[in-house]
Amino acid sequence: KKTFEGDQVLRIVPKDEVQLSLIKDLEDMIELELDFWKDVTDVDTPVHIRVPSHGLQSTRMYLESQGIDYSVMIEDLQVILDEEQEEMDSAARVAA
Amino acid sequence: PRNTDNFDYSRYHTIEEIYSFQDMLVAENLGMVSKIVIGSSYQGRPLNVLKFSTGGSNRPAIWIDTGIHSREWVTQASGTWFAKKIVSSYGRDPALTAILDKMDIFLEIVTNPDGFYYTHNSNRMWRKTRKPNPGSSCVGVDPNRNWDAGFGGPGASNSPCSETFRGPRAHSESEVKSIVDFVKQHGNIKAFVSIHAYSQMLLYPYGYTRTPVQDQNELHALAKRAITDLASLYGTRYRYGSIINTIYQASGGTIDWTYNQGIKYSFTFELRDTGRYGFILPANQIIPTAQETWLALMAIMDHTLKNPY
Repeated sequence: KKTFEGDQVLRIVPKDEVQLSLIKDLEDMIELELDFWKDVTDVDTPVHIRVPSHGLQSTRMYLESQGIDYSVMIEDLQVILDEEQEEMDSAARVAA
Repeated sequence: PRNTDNFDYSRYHTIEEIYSFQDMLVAENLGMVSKIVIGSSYQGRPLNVLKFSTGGSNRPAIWIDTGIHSREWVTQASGTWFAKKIVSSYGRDPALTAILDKMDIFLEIVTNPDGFYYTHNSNRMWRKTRKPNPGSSCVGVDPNRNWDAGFGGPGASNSPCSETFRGPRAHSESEVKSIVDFVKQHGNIKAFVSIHAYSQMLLYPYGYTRTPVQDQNELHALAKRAITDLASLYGTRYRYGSIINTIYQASGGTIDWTYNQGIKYSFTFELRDTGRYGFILPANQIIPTAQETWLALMAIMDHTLKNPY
């Protein structure tokens, strides 16, 4: 089963067309294996990107070097998934 | 659960549990609900569609599908809730009763069953189908880029490793082709609503071209009414408009194809977005999401009933 330890979901709000374009360039950086949960659309519209742990440093460096602000929406995806699984298992046990 | 009253709508369920739910609902409502298997997935799972009908033959119909992108769990969960809501509202809610007295409703709760199974057992973040791609180690096609509507154009990828891989040809995915065949064979579907998550939007065609649809004004006004009704419950604010103007260009999308087939009331939803969890929407959000979405669905279905074409 694929796990997502250390994967983060970053929230980026492009401030202008330049930032929009720079964030869009991330889509072409295949080696980072980014997963766009919420794609690039317009200025001021949040973009959500799941960044695998191995690509976190590069992605953050890219954003910071371009002066693009971001926040961490999900600190560790696997923690959330474990909670979801536990909730499902627990509910199933109660039902049983 | 032994019956659909005891089914826990407030938690996420496996595909087996949803299949079981569908069979229970049919058994409990033999006069109104039937199960149609419109095809099978690549891995051989049945593509089940619940038909809600109070009689008649080939009545005008409304299609609703949930979960074409498998990781969007709140959609399959909402679809399950909708199914129960339809049977429990008939005879009690005058608006829904009027709709079902004249029209049929088709509901496909798990539109991408292989992907859904995979999200539960192998990769929670899986979005696409599970058909292998010859010559690539990457699996699956984005079934919302696989329709014959601007297929192969901008806003879809030709790379099998991309999340928006369009597939080798239009309707290459049995999960898509089965709906295509069903819609064509039926020939009397008047509204088609495809439900996704997340980002809180209600969209109408087109996605593949900037050319506005002929019915833009009507669809825009209807979308506005639907999201207003939706917001009336919990204040959830939706954006609305054509796909290409509201989000981005996307070719090969579901409702572009259905609109081009003559189904005027073609819409796609992106359900609730808390801004915190993305696709991992906590289970306590399922029922509020389904409840508010139901109000928007009712607006669309009611308009479809009252504006025959």
